[in-house]
Amino acid sequence: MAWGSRATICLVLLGVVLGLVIIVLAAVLSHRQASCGPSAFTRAAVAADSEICSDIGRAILQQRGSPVDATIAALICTGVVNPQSMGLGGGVVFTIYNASTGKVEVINARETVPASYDQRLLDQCKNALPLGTGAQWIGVPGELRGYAEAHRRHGRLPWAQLFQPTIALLREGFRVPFILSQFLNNSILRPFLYSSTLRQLFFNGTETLRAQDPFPWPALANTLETVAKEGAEALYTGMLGHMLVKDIAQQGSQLTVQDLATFQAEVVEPLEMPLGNYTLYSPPPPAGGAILSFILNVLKGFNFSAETVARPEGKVNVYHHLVETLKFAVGQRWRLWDPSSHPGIQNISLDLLREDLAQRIRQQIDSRGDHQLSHYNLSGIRGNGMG
Amino acid sequence: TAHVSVLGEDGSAVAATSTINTPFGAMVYSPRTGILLNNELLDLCRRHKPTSTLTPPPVPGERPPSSMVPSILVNKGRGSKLVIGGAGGELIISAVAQTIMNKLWLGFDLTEAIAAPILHVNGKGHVEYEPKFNQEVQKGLQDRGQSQSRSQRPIFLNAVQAVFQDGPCIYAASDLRKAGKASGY
Repeated sequence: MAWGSRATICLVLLGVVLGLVIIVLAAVLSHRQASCGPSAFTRAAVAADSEICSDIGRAILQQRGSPVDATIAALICTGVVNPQSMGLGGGVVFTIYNASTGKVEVINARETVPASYDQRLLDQCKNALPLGTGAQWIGVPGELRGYAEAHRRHGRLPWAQLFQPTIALLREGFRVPFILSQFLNNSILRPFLYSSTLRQLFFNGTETLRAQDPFPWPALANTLETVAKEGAEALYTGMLGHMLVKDIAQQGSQLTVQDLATFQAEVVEPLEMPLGNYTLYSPPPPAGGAILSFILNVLKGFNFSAETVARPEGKVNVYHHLVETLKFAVGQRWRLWDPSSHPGIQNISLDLLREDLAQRIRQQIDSRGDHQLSHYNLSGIRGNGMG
Repeated sequence: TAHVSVLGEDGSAVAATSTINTPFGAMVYSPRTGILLNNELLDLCRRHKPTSTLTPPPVPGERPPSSMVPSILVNKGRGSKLVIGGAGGELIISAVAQTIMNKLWLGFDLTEAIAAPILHVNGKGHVEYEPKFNQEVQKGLQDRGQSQSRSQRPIFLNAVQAVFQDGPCIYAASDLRKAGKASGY
C-alpha cells in the first residue's frame, strides 16, 4: 500500500511540474509575441514576390529543409507564377549567411556570353532598347546550375523534393496569376508578345490569357519533372539541353550544347563593408553590391535618423543628399564590368567601399542640386538600365 | 527580375535574386522544354567608361554587369540581421538603398520601409519620382535645383523583399507593388 501512495504522490507532483512548465512556456511565448508585435514570426520566414511561393518556401523549412532549400523551392515556384520576371532561362545570384560559422558566400550564376554570338550585336543596341527582344540577346542560362551548386553546398533535403510543390502546382489546375495577366495585357508588351514565339504559350488565338484562365504549361511541368529526377545535368549535358538549343536555333540563336556544358556557377567572397553596427555583405561585380555599398557608405556619414525626417525641411534635406549621392553612384557604374573578362579592372570596385572616397564625396555635396554633370563624373554616360 | 529572402530557424539566411532582364526577356520560347529565354546580353550595351562612348566588344564567358544586389546585413552585437534584395532593372539599387535607409536609420518598420515611394536618378542625373512620392519633398528638391526627368518612366517595376530579425522577433515583408506576401512561423 505504501508503495502505491508514493507512486500516486510522484505522479501528482510530476503533473504539477509539467503544468507549471507549460504555463511558463506559454507566458514566455506570449510575452515574446506581445513584445515582438502581432506581425512578427518567432522561428523562420520566407519573403518571395507571391504568397503561394512564400508558402512553398515556408513548407520546405517546416520539412526541416535548409534556408537554401527553401530559397530554391521558392525560386522554382516564382519562375511559374511570375515568368515575366525569372525562370530557368535566366541567371541567379545567391548571398548565403551560415549562422553556425558566421561565414558569408556569394554564388554567381549570372548568364554568360556564348562562344559565338552576333558580331554586330552592339551595333543593334540603339534599336533594341528598351525591350531587347530577339534570339541574338540570349546568354548562356545559369539558373539551374546556380541552384545545383547552392544545393550541393547548403542543401539538406533531396533535390527532387524542392521541385515537387511547383510540379504539383502546375499539374493540379494552375491558373493565370493576376500580375502575369497585367503584363500580358500591357499595351506596350502585347504586340511584341503576339509576334514572338511566346504567343503559343500566352495567347488563345488572338486574345491573351486573362487572370484565372487555366494555364497548365505541360512542357515546363515535364521539364521540372525531368530535372527533379536527373538533376541540372539534364539541361546542361543531357537531352533537355539538346531540345532547348534546337528550339531556339530555329529562332536565330547561336547558343550551343557546348555553351551549356561549359557553363559554371562561381562561388566568390562577398563584398563586406561596415555600416554602423551592421556589416553589409553584398555580391561583387558583375552584380551591383559595390554601388549599393558606395551609396550607403556615403549616406551613413550624414547620420540621418527618425528625428531628421520629423520636419518637412529635414525630409527634403535627406532626399537632397540621397539624390546627390545617387548621381555620384551613376557615374561609377562602369566599375561593375566582369573582372574575370576584363583583367585590367580587377578590384577597381573595391575603391567604392573606401571611407576616404565616401568622405570626399560628402564634401562635394552642398545645398545645390544643379551642378554640371562633370561634377558627378556623369558626362558621357548614357542610359544605364542594367537589369 | 525576382528576389527571395529567407531566414532559417538557426539564424542562417539567404538572399537570392534571379533575373529575366526586361519583361519576358528575349521573348524567345522553347516549346519542347517550356523555357523562356532571357536577353541578358542587352546589358552589354551599357558598359562603357564615363570618359568614352565606346563599348568594348563582348568576351565569350563574360557576365554582363547587373544591378542585382541580394544582400545580408548582420549586427552580431544585437543579434539582428536584414536579408534583402529587389527587382526592377536599374531601379533595384535605388529601391534597396532607400529601403535599408528607411528601416535602419529613419525608424520605419519593415513593411513601411518597402512600401514608401522611391525616387531614382537616371543616367543623365535627372530625378524620377515614383507615383505618390511626397509632393512637398519634390517641390523642396526642385527649389534646390534638382532637375526632374521630362520623360516620366511608364511604369515603376521596383519590388523589394526582405526579412528582418531583431533578437527573438522575425519580420518578413514582400512588396505589395507586385502583390507579394511573405510567410513565416
